Amino acid sequence: YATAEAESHTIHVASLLPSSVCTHPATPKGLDKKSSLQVIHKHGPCSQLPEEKANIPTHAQILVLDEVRVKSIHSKLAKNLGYVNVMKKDAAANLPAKDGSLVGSGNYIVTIGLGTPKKNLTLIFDTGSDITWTQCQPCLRSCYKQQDPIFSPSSSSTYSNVSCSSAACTSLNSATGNSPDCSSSTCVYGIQYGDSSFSIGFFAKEKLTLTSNVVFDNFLFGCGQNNQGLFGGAAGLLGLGRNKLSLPSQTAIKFKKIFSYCLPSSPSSTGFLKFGNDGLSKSVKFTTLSTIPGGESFYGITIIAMSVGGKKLSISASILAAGGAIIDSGTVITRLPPTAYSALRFAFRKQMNQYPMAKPLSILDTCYDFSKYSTVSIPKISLFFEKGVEVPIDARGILYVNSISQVCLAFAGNNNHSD
Amino acid sequence: VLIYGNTQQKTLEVVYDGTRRMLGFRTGGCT
Repeated sequence: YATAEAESHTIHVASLLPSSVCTHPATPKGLDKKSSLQVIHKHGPCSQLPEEKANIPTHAQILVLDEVRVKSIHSKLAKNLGYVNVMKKDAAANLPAKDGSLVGSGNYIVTIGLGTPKKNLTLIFDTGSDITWTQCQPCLRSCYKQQDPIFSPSSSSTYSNVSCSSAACTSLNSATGNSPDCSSSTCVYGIQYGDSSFSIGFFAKEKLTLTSNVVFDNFLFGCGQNNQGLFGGAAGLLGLGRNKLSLPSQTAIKFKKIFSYCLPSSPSSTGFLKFGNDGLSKSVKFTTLSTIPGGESFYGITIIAMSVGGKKLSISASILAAGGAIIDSGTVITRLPPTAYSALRFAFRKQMNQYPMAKPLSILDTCYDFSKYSTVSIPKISLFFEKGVEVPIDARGILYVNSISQVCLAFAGNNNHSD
Repeated sequence: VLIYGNTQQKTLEVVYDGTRRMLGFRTGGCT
């Protein structure tokens, strides 16, 4: 795909287009495979979701959904911090004021097992939300079409409902942003996403099978009876956030809240989601996780600098840190403070000035027409984190390819400095 | 907030250590 030179990537243009064939799975180095799941792009050839293949969204549609998710994140933080004016502004952009969580349109999926006997369920992989839920029989109100058979609690010997008076039920307030309800002493959860998608159902306990050797009893999850929205053919969501109801928190006794993943380079290849620290490479470089006020479920990070083509951009750390920063597996395009994005775009365009530009693609305003080239050279981009950690972005993470005649810089700016 | 999205995370191994409150990165993590 690319050969790295000093400060740029040389890319064969033909390799920008994704393959229609699923390639062999990725494996983490030194992996104890007992605790590892495959991560698959929802819309790629490795996905087994037929509904998704038949209705693959365009890149423009994916970017519109991504913008909805980002507005939902900003809206959630603003609401929790009491920034009423910001909420009014977002409400004007057709966002629901009551956004319990984020839009459920993440691009990556994993398969887990639930119940006894175990039933496999393909769930959307999301570090930006907390509770795990799946559609459940008898679908008292509504279920959308999914690839896997819908989970049936009555067919499982290890299923039990959670009572309204339990501490777990009370915890739903912080995990979903909504107060739980009560039906015949059974705790009822409700989670609404930024695009108005939602799931409502019984809060329950069940045996969770991550791999054949890694099984957890009494895993708390949502057994959805009324589920509507943009979940495609997935059976629900896997919540990997920081709340105590998230999967990493519920499995903390075994895995100590440690998990890792690798997102594949293209939709035609696979990545992994691994729990625990067995087999972690010593070459992993660590920075500090922080907490964003009002957004305690998010994984906060501190980005202090950026470079393009080996040269650091002249952006002060205070601008990059102004609104805080998070890392999110469900947001497609990295959003930068407006000033930082302007500096990145200026430097990138300057080093790409030999290529003809193309029309913008949704939120992406720096696009190129590579149709007359067999290879192109693009500047390397790096992010710098606290504790001296430099993360070079892979060539596949710098460009977002709609077609060879519309290849875009895969970054965007926030609307406001304070976002 | 600045949001570090999944396109830019491709091929990195991203490690979450909630107990030590650390986040790790390793390039070439999918191979």
